[in-house]
Amino acid sequence: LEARLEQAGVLKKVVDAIKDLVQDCNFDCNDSGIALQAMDNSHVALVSMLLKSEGFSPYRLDRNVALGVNLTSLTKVLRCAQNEDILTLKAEDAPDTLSLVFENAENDRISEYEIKLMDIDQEHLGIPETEYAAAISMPSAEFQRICRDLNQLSESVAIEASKEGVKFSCSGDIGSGSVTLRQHNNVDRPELSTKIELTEPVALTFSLKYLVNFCKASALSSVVTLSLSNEVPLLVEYAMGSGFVRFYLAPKIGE
Amino acid sequence: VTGQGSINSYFFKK
Repeated sequence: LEARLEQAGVLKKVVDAIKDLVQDCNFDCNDSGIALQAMDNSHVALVSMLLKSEGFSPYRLDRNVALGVNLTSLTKVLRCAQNEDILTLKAEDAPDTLSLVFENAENDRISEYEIKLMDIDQEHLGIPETEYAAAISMPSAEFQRICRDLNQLSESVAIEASKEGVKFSCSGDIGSGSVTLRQHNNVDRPELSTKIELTEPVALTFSLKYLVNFCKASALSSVVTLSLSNEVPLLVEYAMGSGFVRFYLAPKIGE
Repeated sequence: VTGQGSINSYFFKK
């Protein structure tokens, strides 16, 4: 594998977004790019990430390879890169190590690091194609604020989507709270719009601890999309220019 | 709210 990324910051943000949810995981390298799928330890959430091969220049791969990486170790090495550095990932066919090279734009500094890889026997889950009953896109910063605010009052949030809007509500020992967003279109700054596509009303309850954790991906995209259907996991998606980070969260049950 | 579902019960093993 040899994959060169113009901005090391992209990988830094991706790893920052998922490192508190999963510790050890395989980066699966194939023709479509570098992908990752992992569940958290408690098997409540699943993260799915893809950095498409088009996002790298060049992207060269002789045969598919799974790079078993400890994300804490990778974070330590990525801290040694500037966001604007050019990052090149290199690995042999049956690798023991992953090589990371950081070069500044002026091309007068080259940093070379290696991290040890591990064998990770990870089960891959098939995610069924789902026609979601509701898809809500909104500013990622706003979603982050709502999750953090409500998490002060409660450990779970009810998300209700209807044609009137989307309502996030919670109640806890000290009281209760809710935030309702109505659809609106910001013509000048579309990333600040809230869009609600609805085929039928949805009401589900989720753990806020996980949602707050997902919001660490907010640096990746100014827009987040929430996709919901009754009785299936919530999909929280951060799209990047050439890839995505998706989080799936199992709903609370037995209300 | 009484319980937390697990993600494996929604997605199938490959």
